[in-house]
Amino acid sequence: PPVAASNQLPPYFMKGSIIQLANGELKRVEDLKTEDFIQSAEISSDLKIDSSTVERVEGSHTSSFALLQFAVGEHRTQVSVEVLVEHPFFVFGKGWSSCCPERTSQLFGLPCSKLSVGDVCISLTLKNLK
Amino acid sequence: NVEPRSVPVFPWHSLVPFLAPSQPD
Repeated sequence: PPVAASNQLPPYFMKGSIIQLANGELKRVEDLKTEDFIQSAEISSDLKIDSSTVERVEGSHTSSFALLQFAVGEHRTQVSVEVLVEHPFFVFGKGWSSCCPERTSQLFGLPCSKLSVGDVCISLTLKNLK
Repeated sequence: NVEPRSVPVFPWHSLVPFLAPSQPD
């Protein structure tokens, strides 16, 4: 399979990438926990965490992309995004997950679970967004 | 002399998507 698509994902998903939390602590991307995101958002002056529930996953074995539909925030706003199948999302209590965890592990070395309908992903919004 | 290579450090929020659309008032 072509690997060119991997170039479209940012480098910080590569296993071993160093991530700085809001309190200054450094962690490897594969070691991040749900609490790291929650605590960083609490410290942040302009960002807050939203819960985004996966409602639909559309993809195929022949496509590099998947269409994900989320219900975002307390209003459960419907948001659809097209992503590379290897794009990881952080799921509450579950960790890194993607539509094709085998591909994510192969390309980035990042241990991943299968992203499924019902999973609640961490997403961000602006605190001052009215 | 071998200069030490700097290791990139990424902020935590780069890993998290912004999914919330603008909320109407």
